[in-house]
Parts: sequence; structure tokens; C-alpha cells
Amino acid sequence: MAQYAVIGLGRFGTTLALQLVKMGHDVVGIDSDRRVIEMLSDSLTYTAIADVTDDHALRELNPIDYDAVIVAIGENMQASLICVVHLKNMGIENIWVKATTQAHHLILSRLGVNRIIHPEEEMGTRTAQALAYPMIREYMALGNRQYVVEVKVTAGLAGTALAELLESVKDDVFGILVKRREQLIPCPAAQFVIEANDTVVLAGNRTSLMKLAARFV
Amino acid sequence: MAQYAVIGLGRFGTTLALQLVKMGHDVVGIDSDRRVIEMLSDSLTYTAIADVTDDHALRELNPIDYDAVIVAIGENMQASLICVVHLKNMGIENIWVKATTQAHHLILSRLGVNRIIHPEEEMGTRTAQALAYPMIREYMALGNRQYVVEVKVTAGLAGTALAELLESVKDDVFGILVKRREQLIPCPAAQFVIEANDTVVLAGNRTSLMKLAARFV
Ligand SMILES: Nc1ncnc2c1ncn2[C@@H]1O[C@H](COP(=O)(O)OP(=O)(O)OP(=O)(O)O)[C@@H](O)[C@H]1O
Ligand SMILES: Nc1ncnc2c1ncn2[C@@H]1O[C@H](COP(=O)(O)OP(=O)(O)OP(=O)(O)O)[C@@H](O)[C@H]1O
Repeated sequence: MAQYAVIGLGRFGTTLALQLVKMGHDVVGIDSDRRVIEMLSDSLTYTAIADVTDDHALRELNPIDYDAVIVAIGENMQASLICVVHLKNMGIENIWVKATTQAHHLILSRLGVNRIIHPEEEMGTRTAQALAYPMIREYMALGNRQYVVEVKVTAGLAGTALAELLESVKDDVFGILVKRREQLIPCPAAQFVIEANDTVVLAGNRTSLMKLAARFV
Repeated sequence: MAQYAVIGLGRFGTTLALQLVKMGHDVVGIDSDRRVIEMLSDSLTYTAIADVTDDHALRELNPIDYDAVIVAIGENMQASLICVVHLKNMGIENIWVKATTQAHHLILSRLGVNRIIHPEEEMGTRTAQALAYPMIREYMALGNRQYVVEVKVTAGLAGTALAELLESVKDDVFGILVKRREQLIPCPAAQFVIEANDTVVLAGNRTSLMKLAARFV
């Protein structure tokens, strides 16, 4: 069980704070807006109304014991940056910050924070992927342009053996797992016949996976 | 190669539009702000300065030929909703919309759009996961509380055989892929010895995976 402090409870900060509580961790929420704190005071471990540009207010909250402090102030770049400087002066070691612009990102990098998050940009990329490859329900990057992807078997591909499905990309793509209803079938054999509604997990290089993905429409 | 229209070129809309172009698709970008359009006019297939609450302006753009139209207007919920109504009246079949609030989401659901995106909330959830489970670099949901996760082998686990690693969760978690430098090793044997910096892909139920993930710190 860890301790986190979330500073700035907009949509990103609020969702983050509530999710960490749901995962069983202690979360302190800090915001200068009374109404925001009133809405969340029963859902977080502890809440405080404070303007974090004031380093005395911040020190009183003693965030030095936290596994991470997340600064999720959006619009007010100045407040976000001043807050980060105060946290660094207090010796906080793990600071994650939501950045609004590239300029914000550059200044944060220079100040030295542990992670910079761009929610809008990251979701823009993920949404493009979901639009362009609707048959790929989820995916994970492995590095070196290699990926693991999850595809759903549609009626058209039902009855195909795995080896036949992978014929055109056979040294580049591997079928490493099939999920059928609630059962997981790891490392299915080459003759394994896929059925409609199976979930197939494939691994390989991007180009071969994209070529194969087109068959799953 | 597909055609898309992105209405509203804030950070989310811009990233989405540019990513679709990078993937080889045609993208029309529409925004009422001249400066935004000037910045993007060389990077998108076609751009137009238009106030999309005006349905005549929208009709002139003839977005009926698009694989999807994405409405990425943020702050101005009214403009977002009016635009969606115009698109539906024009017979556009695939409409994705970025929602700013729960109220916005409810109204969009009632109007009937194909996907509603909440960038800040989705990234809040993903960030909580990254904070609470730093050893899990990426993951994919399979449904039924089953997941595929990617973990990095640290010095402490180097030299361990896969079977020994999975001993405590052996009927619930499977090692389905190892990536070693640039090589993919699908379905490694039980005696396979993992080395530092290997990437191991595991599949199983959430509870067992979380229990195992703690060993990868
Ligand atoms: N100096 C400050 N001290 C404490 N809280 C602050 C300060 N400045 C802003 N905040 C709070 O940060 C929260 C998030 O900021 P804001 O709403 O500007 O960002 P946002 O990017 O629109 O948020 P989101 O996109 O996550 O909804 C607000 O609830 C605001 O009250
Ligand atoms: N009626 C309209 N017609 C066309 N474009 C519009 C209209 N209203 C707003 N826009 C444009 O939509 C874009 C995105 O809107 P806005 O910046 O309010 O959202 P945002 O949520 O802050 O964006 P993001 O978070 O993606 O950066 C802006 O560039 C704005 O000019």
C-alpha cells in the first residue's frame, strides 16, 4: 500500500486520485478550489484546500512521505512550475507532472521531473490507432518496431487453422495465446482451429502484423 | 487508405490528424481559428476555416465520403453538440466525439454517436496503473479480469528459470513470449532461463499477475 499526493483535481487529477484509492492506496488531494475539495473529501484519504504556489501551505502538507507527488494543474502553467520548484526544494524524489504545451514540457525537463504526461496528445495517438486499425482491440509495444496485438476472430476467419492464418507471415508473426470464452490457451499448436469470437494474441514486427491485421476486418 | 475529417484542432484533434496522415490516410482538418489552420495547412491533406455550428459551411465540406468524422471541439460543448446534429442530418455514419464532461457524454449517447472519448479520464486511469505497477511496462485487457502484461527482467531475477518464476501461480499465469535484445522467442520452455533486460510477456488472471508482478520490482 503506497501513499500519493495529487495536486490539482481537474478531470485528469480526479480520475487518477480515485483510481489510486480504488487500487488500495492512500491519496491526499490538494486543490485551491473549495468546491472541488468538497466534492472529493469523502472519497480520498485526506484533502486540503491550498494554493500550492505558496510554499508554506505546501510544506504544511508534508508530502515528503509520499511514493509520488503528481502535479495535475492544467491551465495555469506558472502555478504548475512554481509548485514543482517548491516540491524539489522540499526534497520530493518522485514527481510526475501533467504538461499542457511543448514549452511546459521543455521547462519541466530542465527542472528535472520523473515523468511528464500529455493526456490529449497520447489519446490523440491512441484514437488514431483505434480508427485506422479497428480490428486490433489492444496492443503493446515491445520496442524495435515489434508489438503484441489482440484481435477478435470474425465469422469470415472461423474454421481456419492458426498455421494457415499465419502462412503469409510465418517467420515474422507468432500466435502466442488464444482466449476462448473464459479459457486461456497458451502457445496453441499450428493445427489449432480458431472459432468465431476467439481472441487471438499475436506477436511480431509491425509491418507483418499490419499486413495480417487486414484479414481480421 | 482511408479518409477522415477532424473538426476542432486543439491538442487532441491535431495529434490525431497528424498521426492519421503519418499512417498514410487522407485527413481534412476543420477549425474556426485561422491561426490554427495556418499552422497545419501544409501538414494535412486539406484544411478549411469554418464555424461548424453553421450547417451550410459544414455541407460545403461534404464530409459524407469519410470513413469517420471526429469532433474534437473541447470547451464549447454547445458547438460540439450542434456540429454532431448537423453531421447526423447529413447522414454521416461514423462519428467519434471527444467529450469534456459527463453531461456532454450523456447528451452524445442520446444523440447516438459511434464512440465517445475522454482523454483526461482515460489517461488518469492509465497513469494510476503506471504509478501503482511501475514494473508493468504495458498491458492489454482480455476481458473476464484476464490480462497480458509486459515486464522487464531486473538483475535480481536474472538466472531464474521460467517455471521457477511462475511456480507460485503455475496454473494461472503463462509465460507466452520472451524478447531478448531484438529476438522474439515465442512459447519459451519451462526450463528457459531469463536474463537481465529480457522482456517477458505473461498472461493470466489479474490477481495472480499482480501477485507475480511484485517480484519484478
Ligand atoms: N495554485 C493552485 N493551487 C492549487 N490548485 C490549483 C492551483 N491552480 C489551479 N489549481 C487547480 O488545478 C485543477 C486543474 O486545473 P485546470 O482545470 O486548469 O486544468 P485542466 O487541464 O483543465 O484539468 P483537466 O484537463 O485535468 O480537467 C483545478 O481544479 C484548479 O482549481
Ligand atoms: N464552432 C467551431 N467551429 C470550428 N472549430 C471550433 C469551433 N469551436 C471551437 N473550435 C475549435 O476547436 C478546437 C479545440 O477546442 P478547444 O481548444 O476548446 O478544446 P480543448 O479541449 O481545449 O482542446 P484540446 O484539449 O484538444 O487541446 C479549437 O482550435 C477551436 O478553435
